[in-house]
Amino acid sequence: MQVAVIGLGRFGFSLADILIENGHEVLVVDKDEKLVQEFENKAREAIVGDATDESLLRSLGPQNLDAVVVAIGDDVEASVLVCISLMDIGARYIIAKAENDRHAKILKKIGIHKVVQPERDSAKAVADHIMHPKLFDRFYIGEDHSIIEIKSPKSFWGKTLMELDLRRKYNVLVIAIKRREPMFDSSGEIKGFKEHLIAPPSPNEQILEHDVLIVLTSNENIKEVERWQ
Amino acid sequence: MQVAVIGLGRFGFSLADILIENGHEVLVVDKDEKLVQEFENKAREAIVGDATDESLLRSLGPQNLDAVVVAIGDDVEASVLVCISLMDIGARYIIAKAENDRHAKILKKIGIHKVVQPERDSAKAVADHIMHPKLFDRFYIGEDHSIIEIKSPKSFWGKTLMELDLRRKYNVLVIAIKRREPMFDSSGEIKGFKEHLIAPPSPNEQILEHDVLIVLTSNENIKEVERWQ
Ligand SMILES: Nc1ncnc2c1ncn2[C@@H]1O[C@H](COP(=O)(O)OP(=O)(O)OP(=O)(O)O)[C@@H](O)[C@H]1O
Ligand SMILES: Nc1ncnc2c1ncn2[C@@H]1O[C@H](COP(=O)(O)OP(=O)(O)OP(=O)(O)O)[C@@H](O)[C@H]1O
Repeated sequence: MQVAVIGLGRFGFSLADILIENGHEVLVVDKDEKLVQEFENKAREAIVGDATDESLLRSLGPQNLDAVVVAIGDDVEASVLVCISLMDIGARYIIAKAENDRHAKILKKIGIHKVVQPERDSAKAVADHIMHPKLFDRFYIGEDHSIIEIKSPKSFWGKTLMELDLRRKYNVLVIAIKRREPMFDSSGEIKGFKEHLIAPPSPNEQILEHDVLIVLTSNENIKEVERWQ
Repeated sequence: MQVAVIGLGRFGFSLADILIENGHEVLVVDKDEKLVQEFENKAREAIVGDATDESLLRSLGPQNLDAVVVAIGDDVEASVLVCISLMDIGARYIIAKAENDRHAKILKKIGIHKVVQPERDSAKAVADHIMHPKLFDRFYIGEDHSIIEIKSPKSFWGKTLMELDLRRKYNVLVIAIKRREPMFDSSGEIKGFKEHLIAPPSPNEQILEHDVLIVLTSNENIKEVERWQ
């Protein structure tokens, strides 16, 4: 893949790094010389300049790239101007970071393919973590369902999935079991776990103490699942 | 839940908002009066002040709260000082935002329960989206597996899961089907989809044109799944 990243703040910098680590060709642009220098030997091109300058954007050849990412935050006007110029030049796929909901609304309105709000997405994940302390992780599937990772409750230990009959009792589906075997240090304390995934679990699979269950459930049901003891 | 949010930048502000919307009690602190005023009528307490002031932190009663979130970015020293003070006072659960990997390392070392890096997490998700254009979404399960959302390839349309035999051929597990029924506008163009989830799909379930498959696969296998035509 060939990707241009415009703006090397925390988000843009990390993104360019990850793409380069995975062997993709990256062009970076920023008005801050120090940031651009970090990519001098890693990026295909590292350009110091003002991205609102249309001739600079044309020189990147956005119409030949797989994606262009506009990662300018504080200066909303610059972000929107750069996006409009890229669309005029014929960029195939534009991803832009938005500072807040108002900025996001403008970007979507002008037709940006994907708009991301890193802080808001992270705030939602942390809020979920606080509001649902028993869930190790949660992924939303469509409007009404989630896949959750939850520690196996004590009342499940030693029982098989067939005995527990969770689909009938709670209308949930155990997709996989993360079997975790505890590793002990010299004083007998658990210092970590060795994990392997059992997917799909057979109906005769017994649930063990340190197992984490990967469960598909409706969002309405989550409160019920959290009450498992 | 009772939660204190210290620092009302993009992340802290969104987090406090989401928690209040979900009916939880929130205390907010920031040195910027304008930001604190936004929460005057919504938060249980809205305090203007410097969070590195230990008497201010004590007045929040962190030992009685379910969680305290330290969302201070640019001033790494202030963030770390606030975290150390909260631990000394006896806060039960501390979540802190880190500016970069070095800041994250310090926070983990002093024993902060959860450290988040919003920009890095978002950069990883966007990099995945660019590197794997066919995947609508991807969730990592343990070290070696992922659950992915992928549009059903043309060669699957009209066939049942039994006929396709994906477990044997590709070692993947179709957990659910997001059945999307197109909605047309007056000129016959698709303007959106009505979605419902089929979980678990029966072996005789036929795959339709607009279906999105929710698939559990090993990370090694993903390249193979992306080649489905
Ligand atoms: N017109 C411009 N041309 C080129 N680079 C720009 C322009 N405007 C801003 N930048 C660069 O974009 C980067 C990110 O911008 P900014 O700091 O405003 O965003 P941010 O939202 O705080 O970033 P993050 O949250 O990712 O750290 C900065 O490195 C800045 O130098
Ligand atoms: N010592 C302090 N006491 C109270 N509030 C503080 C302190 N230091 C910083 N803040 C506040 O924390 C908030 C976030 O800080 P900052 O802007 O440094 O982080 P940020 O990483 O840019 O935030 P975000 O990425 O979430 O927008 C600001 O509103 C700032 O006023």
